[in-house]
Amino acid sequence: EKETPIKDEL
Amino acid sequence: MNIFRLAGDMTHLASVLVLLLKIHTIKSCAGVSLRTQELYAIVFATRYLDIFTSFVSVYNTFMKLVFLGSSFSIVWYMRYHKAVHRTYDREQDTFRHWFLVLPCLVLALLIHEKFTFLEVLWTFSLYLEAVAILPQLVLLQRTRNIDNLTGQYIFLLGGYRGLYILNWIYRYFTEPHFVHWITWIAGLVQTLLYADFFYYYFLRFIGGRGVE
Repeated sequence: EKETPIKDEL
Repeated sequence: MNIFRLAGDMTHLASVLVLLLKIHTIKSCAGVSLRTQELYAIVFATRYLDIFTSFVSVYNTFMKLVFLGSSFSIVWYMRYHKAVHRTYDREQDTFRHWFLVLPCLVLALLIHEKFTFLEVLWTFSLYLEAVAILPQLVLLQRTRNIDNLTGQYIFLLGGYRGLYILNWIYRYFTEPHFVHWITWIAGLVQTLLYADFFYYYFLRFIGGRGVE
């Protein structure tokens, strides 16, 4: 199960 | 950070610099849609609200400031700088872009990851960016052929999100956490909207003539 979505993109 | 995302950010940066170069040096915004620029200013303003609350990296913060600063200064130039404003094609740039804002806002209120202020606005900015190029593409068809700088600007702007899609594919297979499916779909729609522009761009532009 993949972790929470990332928010490190522009 | 992977090569696809870095290439995507650099392509996006290049598109903004090309447009600023055109507007600042030859004081002309002929063929450029002010409405698309206004939509992009809204996209960045609503996407980078977290610039004050969450720090990711110096690079991330720096690029956010660059995109915010450049998009608002391009709108300012096209609206208020006398010489530049004179070259703005007001009669042709008539796409009702505010009709794009409302549906994107409603959609963000309906389909989002988490129902928080920042999250809904972030989702709104994704949907809006996907359609922000429409006024520019409509203007392109009306003004027939455009100069090289404007053609390159649109090409780079369309290319950056395509590189981001490669980045999302790469991250999907190499990292434990994932990119939300909303981001995928908005990015795909955005890139597909450029499809026919890319077609003509390669046909005409590479052939050595201006984009028609």
